[in-house]
Amino acid sequence: AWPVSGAERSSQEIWESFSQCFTPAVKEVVEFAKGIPGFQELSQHDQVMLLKSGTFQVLMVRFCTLFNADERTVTFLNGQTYPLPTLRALGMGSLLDAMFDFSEKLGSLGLEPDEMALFMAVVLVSADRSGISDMRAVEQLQEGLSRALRSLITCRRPDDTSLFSKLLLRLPDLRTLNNLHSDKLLAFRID
Amino acid sequence: PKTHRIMTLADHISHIITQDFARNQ
Repeated sequence: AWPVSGAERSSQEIWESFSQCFTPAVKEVVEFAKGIPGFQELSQHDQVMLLKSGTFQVLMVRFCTLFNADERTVTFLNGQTYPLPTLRALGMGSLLDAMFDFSEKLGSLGLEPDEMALFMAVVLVSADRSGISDMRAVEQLQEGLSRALRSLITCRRPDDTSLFSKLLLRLPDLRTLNNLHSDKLLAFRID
Repeated sequence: PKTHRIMTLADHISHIITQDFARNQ
């Protein structure tokens, strides 16, 4: 319902708007993580390490709903909608193409909001383990959350035996997205 | 004149997480 913007705004302004969207989104992932049963039982060090390595991937899952694959537009969290060519001009083409592709694949699985939330929890605790001090505790948390996701999906779709494995196949995609794009630059105006 | 702080997505994410946990200690 938002007017497609971009024409009258400079690429610098769009870039700043894109960058500023990340700050609240990251804070929301941190709050989300604290709500995951068992997450706060991890050491503070391990909580920080998992968040640092997994937040970008959780954001990729969360941002899926902002990508309209049919109309090739992206709606930022501030409500502004941009056509893909406008954003491509900012040099974010490769990241956006990868996110469109990922959001189409994940979107096709038709997850319910609670299933998506549980999947994001699994994504976070499945993130890169470098720097983790208590590996056993993180693995136990991951196993518990994966079991919960599997049983939630199985009980809702008893005859769709492939959905859970299709979901797990998205984890390497997310890791690739993270490795390819988390070094993208953001710009914050300092007045 | 307007100046800009440029940082990678990963560094920006790390910065916000470190700030959050420091504030809540």
